[in-house]
Amino acid sequence: MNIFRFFGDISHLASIFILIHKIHTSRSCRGISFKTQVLYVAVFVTRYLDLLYSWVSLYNFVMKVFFIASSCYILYLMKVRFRPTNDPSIDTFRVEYLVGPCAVLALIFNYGYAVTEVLWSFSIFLESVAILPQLFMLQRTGEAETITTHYLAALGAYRTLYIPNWIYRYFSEGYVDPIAVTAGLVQTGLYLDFFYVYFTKVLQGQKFELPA
Amino acid sequence: DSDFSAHDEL
Repeated sequence: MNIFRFFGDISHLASIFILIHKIHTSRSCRGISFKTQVLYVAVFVTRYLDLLYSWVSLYNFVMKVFFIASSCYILYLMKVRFRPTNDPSIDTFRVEYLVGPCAVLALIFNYGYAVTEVLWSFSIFLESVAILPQLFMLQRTGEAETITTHYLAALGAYRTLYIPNWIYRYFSEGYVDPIAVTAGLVQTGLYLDFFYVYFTKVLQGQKFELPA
Repeated sequence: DSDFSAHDEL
């Protein structure tokens, strides 16, 4: 554990709390892509299967359980509790174009032909693109509530902080995970456009609006 | 687990 990874994880936790807070206070999940949230459940469940057979640390265990539970809770909020505020007609990204290629990549690039290893790789690849339906929705509507942009910024910060974490681990442990690093770079890259608008508009007190 | 995989990360 190093400070980059720790603050990355804290940022990830924060993003989830921000999202739940947004849904509760506005009593609405408007502007949130259900598809992206479903993908996150798939990411967490396939990656954290090792909860069943390996122990890393209490920290690791608690975080994994929290990520699975909170992501399922968000689906409940969107599909049951605040269902009328969820508008599937603007959430139109074709998820099969993400899941299919990620499954193929996981079969090619993994650390061993065991079901759990392939699913681990799959979850890493899928996480890197899981935000796309959300970003696509943002692009379509052209604007977002400020709180939603804070959610996305915290989520983007999480993977951005994992990059210095990997650099740190490379020098301190001689360790590098090519699958995680490649997918992580892609994932962070997807946020660059968003970050640009976030820093130049939202943090200057303006509304998040994309140029027409 | 491979020594070179981030299985200890979240």
